[in-house]
Amino acid sequence: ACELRAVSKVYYKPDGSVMVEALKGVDLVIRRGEYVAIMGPSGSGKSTLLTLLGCLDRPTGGQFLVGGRDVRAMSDEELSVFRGRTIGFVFQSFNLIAQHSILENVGVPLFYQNVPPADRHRRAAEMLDLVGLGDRVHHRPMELSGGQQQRAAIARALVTNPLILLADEPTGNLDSATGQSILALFDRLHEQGMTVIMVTHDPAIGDRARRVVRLRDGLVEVDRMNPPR
Amino acid sequence: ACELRAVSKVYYKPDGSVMVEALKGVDLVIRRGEYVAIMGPSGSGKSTLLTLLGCLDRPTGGQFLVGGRDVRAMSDEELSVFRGRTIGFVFQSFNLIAQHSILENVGVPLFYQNVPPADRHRRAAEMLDLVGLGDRVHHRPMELSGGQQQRAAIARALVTNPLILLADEPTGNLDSATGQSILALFDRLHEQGMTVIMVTHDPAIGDRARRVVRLRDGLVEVDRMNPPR
Ligand SMILES: Nc1ncnc2c1ncn2[C@@H]1O[C@H](COP(=O)(O)OP(=O)(O)OP(=O)(O)O)[C@@H](O)[C@H]1O
Ligand SMILES: Nc1ncnc2c1ncn2[C@@H]1O[C@H](COP(=O)(O)OP(=O)(O)OP(=O)(O)O)[C@@H](O)[C@H]1O
Ligand SMILES: [Mg+2]
Ligand SMILES: [Mg+2]
Repeated sequence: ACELRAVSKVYYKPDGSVMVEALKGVDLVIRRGEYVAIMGPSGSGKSTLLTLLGCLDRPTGGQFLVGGRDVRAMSDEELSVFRGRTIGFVFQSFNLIAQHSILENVGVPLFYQNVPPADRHRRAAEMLDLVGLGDRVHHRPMELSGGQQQRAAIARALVTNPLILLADEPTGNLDSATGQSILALFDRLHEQGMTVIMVTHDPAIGDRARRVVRLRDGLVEVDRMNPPR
Repeated sequence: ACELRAVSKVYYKPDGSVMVEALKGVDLVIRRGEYVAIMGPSGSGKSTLLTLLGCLDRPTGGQFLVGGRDVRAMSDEELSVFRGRTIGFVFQSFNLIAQHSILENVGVPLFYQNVPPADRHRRAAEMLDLVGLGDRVHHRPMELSGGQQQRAAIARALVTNPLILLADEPTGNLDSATGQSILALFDRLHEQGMTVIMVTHDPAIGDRARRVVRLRDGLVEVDRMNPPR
C-alpha cells in the first residue's frame, strides 16, 4: 500500500520564498489492486500528487510510506530502484525522447532492467501493437499525432508489467473509441492485479474507477467508493 | 473564406519515399464567422488539416484559397504576414517558449505587430486574466499545471484579436468547469464575428459548434450542420 499522512508540497522561488503551495495536507491510503480516479480543477494539485505517488519527487512535509517504509528513510538510489521495479508512469506531457523511435522509447525501461536488445524490441513491439501503433513503431515522436504520442507513452509505462500504473490524463488526446480501447486494456491489467491510479478530467472515466479522490486547492475534498459497476 | 479543393498532404521519408498520406483529397469551404468542430479518430489528419488552414504549412497537392487567392501564389513572407494579421492558433502541444514567463509568451504575437512593451504587457495580462491565470503571469511554462499551460496557449492565440481562431483540442487538459468557461469565451468572441475552427474529441463540444466536419483516414467522412441550439 501507499500511505500519505499530512503530505504537503511547496514550490519555492529561487530566493527561497514560497511560490505555490501545491499540496497542503493530504491524507490518503491506496492499497494493492485498487482502481482510483483522481479528479479536480485545473491547478488543484493532481499531477503533483501523482508525481509523489510515483516516487519521482519527495513531499515537502508529512509522511509518505510505501510498503510500510517512509521514503525519507530511502536514498534517491533506493527510491529509483523501487520505482523501476514497481511503477509505470504516463506523464501528462508524455516525456518521450525526441531523437528515438517510439520502439526505442518504449524499450527504455527494459534497458534499465538489463533486458537484452532482442527481447526489448520484441516486448516493445508487442506493447505498441496493443495500443494500436503497430504500423508506427519506427516513427519518432514528432512524426506522430498527439494521440499516437500519448499511446506511445502509455505503452512505455506498461512494458515492464508494473505493479502500479500511474497515468496522468491518459485519454486526453484520444477520440472516444480509441480511449475506450485503452481503458479496456487498463481494465484487463487491473483484473490481473495491477493497481491503477489515474488522473482524469472525464466524469465518465471517473465513474469507471472503483474509487474517486477529488482535489481542490491542494487538499482532498472528496474520497468515496463508486457504486459497483 | 478558406477553400480547400482536393487537398492532399504527404509526409515523406528522408529518401523521398512516402511515409504517411495524412490527407488524401479534402474538399472543404469555411466562410467568415462560422463555428466548425473538426472531429475524428486519433491519427485521422485533424492536426494536419488545422496546420494547413492556419497557413503554417502548405498542401502537397490540390488547391488552398484564402480570400480567393491560392496560397501557392503567395511567398512564405506574404503567408506569414497574412497569418500574423488574421489567425490565432492554439497548438495541441501548446508550443510555449520555456525560457519566458507566460506574460512574455502571450505578448510575442504583439511583438511581431510592433506593439510597444507597455501595451504588450497590459494586453497580455488582460488576456491571461480572462482565462483565469491572472495570479500566474510571471510563472514560466514548467512552473504551471498542464491545464494552465493550455490556457496560456489559448491566451496567446487570442491576444491579437484574430479574425480566425484555430484551436487544436483546447480543452483536452481542462476540468469541466474550466473548459466551459473557455468555451463561453470562444462563444462571446464568435458572436463578435470571430471565425472558430476547433479540433475536439469531445462530442459535447462538437454539439456546441454550428457545424461538424468528421475526418477518417485523411478524408472528410461527414460534413453537416448541427441543429440550432
Ligand atoms: N511529421 C510526420 N511525419 C510522418 N507522419 C506524420 C507526421 N505527422 C503526422 N504524421 C502522421 O499523419 C497522420 C495524421 O496526423 P495528425 O497529427 O493530423 O492526426 P490527428 O487527427 O490530429 O490525431 P490525434 O487525434 O491523435 O491528435 C498520423 O497517422 C500520423 O502518424
Ligand atoms: N514547478 C512549479 N513551480 C511553481 N508552481 C508550480 C510548479 N508546478 C506546478 N505548480 C503550481 O502548482 C499547482 C498544482 O499544479 P499541478 O500540476 O499539480 O495541477 P493539476 O491539478 O495537475 O492541474 P491540471 O489539471 O491543469 O493538469 C498549480 O497551481 C501550478 O501553478
Ligand atoms: Mg496536471
Ligand atoms: Mg492531433
